[in-house]
Amino acid sequence: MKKIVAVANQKGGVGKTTTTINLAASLAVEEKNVLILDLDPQANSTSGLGISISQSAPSTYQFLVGDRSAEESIIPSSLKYLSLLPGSINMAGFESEAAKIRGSHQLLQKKLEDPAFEKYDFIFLDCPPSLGYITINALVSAHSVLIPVQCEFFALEGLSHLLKTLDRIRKQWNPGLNVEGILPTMFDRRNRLSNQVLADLKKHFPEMIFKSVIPRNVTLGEAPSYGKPVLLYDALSRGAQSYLHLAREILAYG
Amino acid sequence: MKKIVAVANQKGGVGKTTTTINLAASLAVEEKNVLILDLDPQANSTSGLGISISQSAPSTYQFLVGDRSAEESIIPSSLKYLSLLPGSINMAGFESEAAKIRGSHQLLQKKLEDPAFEKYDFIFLDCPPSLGYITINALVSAHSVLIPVQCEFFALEGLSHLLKTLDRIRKQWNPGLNVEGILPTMFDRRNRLSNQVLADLKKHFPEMIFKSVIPRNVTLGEAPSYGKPVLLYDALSRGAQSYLHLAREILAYG
Ligand SMILES: Nc1ncnc2c1ncn2[C@@H]1O[C@H](COP(=O)(O)OP(=O)(O)OP(=O)(O)O)[C@@H](O)[C@H]1O
Ligand SMILES: Nc1ncnc2c1ncn2[C@@H]1O[C@H](COP(=O)(O)OP(=O)(O)OP(=O)(O)O)[C@@H](O)[C@H]1O
Ligand SMILES: [Mg+2]
Ligand SMILES: [Mg+2]
Repeated sequence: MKKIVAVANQKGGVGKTTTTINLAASLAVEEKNVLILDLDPQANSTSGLGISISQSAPSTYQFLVGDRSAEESIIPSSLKYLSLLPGSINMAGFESEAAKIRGSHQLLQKKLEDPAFEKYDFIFLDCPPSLGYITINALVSAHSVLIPVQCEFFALEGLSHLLKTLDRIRKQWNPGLNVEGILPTMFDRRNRLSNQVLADLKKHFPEMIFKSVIPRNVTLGEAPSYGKPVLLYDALSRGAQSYLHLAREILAYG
Repeated sequence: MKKIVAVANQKGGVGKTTTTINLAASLAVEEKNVLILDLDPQANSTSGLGISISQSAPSTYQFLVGDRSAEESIIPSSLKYLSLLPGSINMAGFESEAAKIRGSHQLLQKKLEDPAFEKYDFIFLDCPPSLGYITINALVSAHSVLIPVQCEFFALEGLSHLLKTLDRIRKQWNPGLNVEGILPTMFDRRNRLSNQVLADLKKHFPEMIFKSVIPRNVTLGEAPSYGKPVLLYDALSRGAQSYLHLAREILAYG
C-alpha cells in the first residue's frame, strides 16, 4: 500500500530537497520501493540526484497537465529501489495556469490514482517554497506531510501558518491528511539559538516532532554537487547517519 | 533621486531578508534615507526588525491592492533613517488574485510613483522565494536588482534562469532594469564547496559580482531573534562589518 508523503514548508532553504533525497535514499537501502516526484520548478531533487533532462523530456509538468503517462515519465536513479519523476523549469508556468483550470487543486491527486503508482511503498513530493497551487496539490494528494524546520529564528515563524493551511486542506479536500512529523534540520549544538529553537519545537509541538534531528553537516551540502545522496557520498558522516535514523524511525511508527 | 532595488532570488533561504535588513541599516547609518517594502507573505523583514502588526494594520498588501496610502502605511524603525512598509500574510492572496487583475504586472510600479516616496534615497523590495506575480511586480518597478547567492551547490543552479527572467522583464516592462550585483552569502572559507562556488561566480559573472562577500556568521542568524539589524546587535562582528563594506561599495559606485 503506497504512502504519499509531501515534504513542505513555505520558508525557503530549510532542507526540503535535502530531506526528500536523503530520506528516500535511506528507505531505498532498506529495500522499500521509493519514488520521488520533483514538483519544484527549481528541480533540485532531480539535479541533486545527478540527473539532467532536456526541455522536451517527460517531467512532472507534462505528467500533471499534459498527456505523459507515469510509465513513460518515471526514470531510475543510482539506487536500485529509488526512482524519480523529474522536475523541470516548465513547472513555473503551472502556478499561473492553475488559477484558470477547473478542479486545479486535485489535478495531482487524480493523476496519482494511476495503478502504475501502486508498486511503490513511499512516494515523496518535493515542494517549492510557497503555499501556491503546486504545494496545495501536493497536500491534497498526500497521506501525510513531513515539515523540515531549520533551527533558526525565521523558520519557526511560518510554522503556525503552515499548520493552519493544513487544517484548511483537511476541511476542504483531504480529511485524512496527517503530519508525518516536524523534522529539525541544520541543528548546530554549539549554537545557542539553534538549541533554543529545538527546545521551542519540543515544547510547542511535542507530539509532532521527530526524535531524529538532522545536524548541520558539510557532507549534506557537498553530496548533491556529486549528484549523489549522502549515503553514496559519505555513508559514515553524521549527515548520512541522521537520515538513516530518520528512515528507521518512520518505518518503526509505520 | 530615489533608487529602487529589488532583492530577489527564487532559491529559498539564500539571505534575501538578511541582506535587505542589514544593507538597509548600513546605509541608514550613513545617513541615507532608506525604506524597506516587505513584499514577502512570510513578512520576515518586518519581524526581523522587531515589528509585529495586527491583521488589520496597514501593510504592503493593502497598499498594493487596497486603498491605503503610503503615508498611512509606512512606519519608523529603531534607526532614524530607516523606515518600513510592513509585510503581512495577506500578501499570499496576491499571487492568485493578480492572475485575474488587468495590468497586474505594473501595480507596484504605479503605486511607487506616489510623491511620498521621493524623499527616500533607497527603497529595498524584499521578495519571496519565487518568480510569481509578487517578484515580477518588484522587478518591473525596480531600477536594479541585488541577487544574494548562497555559496552552495543548489544556489548556483537557479541563477541562469533568474538572469533570463530579467531579460524578459527588460523587454516587456522595464528596459532600464540593471543588476546591482550578485552578492555571495554564507561564505565559509574553510569549506571546499563554498570556495568553489565563489570561484565559479567570479569566473562566470566577473562584471556582476560584488567585491564584498558575506561570511556565514552566527550573529546574522541571532540578530533577528532580538528584532535588530546586526549593526545594533553586534557591530564588531564579521556579519555586521561585511554589510557595512557592502553599503560603502554600493555608495562608491553610485
Ligand atoms: N543539514 C544540513 N547541513 C548542511 N547543509 C545543509 C543541510 N540541509 C541542507 N543543506 C544545504 O542548505 C541548502 C538548503 O537546503 P535545501 O535546498 O535542501 O532546502 P529547500 O528547503 O529544499 O530549499 P528551497 O526552499 O529553495 O526548495 C542547500 O544548499 C543544502 O545543500
Ligand atoms: N551570512 C549568514 N550567516 C549565517 N546565517 C545567515 C546568514 N544569512 C542569513 N542567515 C540565516 O539563514 C536563514 C536564511 O536567510 P534569510 O531568511 O535571510 O533568506 P531568504 O532568502 O530571505 O529566505 P526566503 O527564501 O525564505 O525568503 C535565516 O535563518 C538567516 O538568519
Ligand atoms: Mg528545495
Ligand atoms: Mg526572506
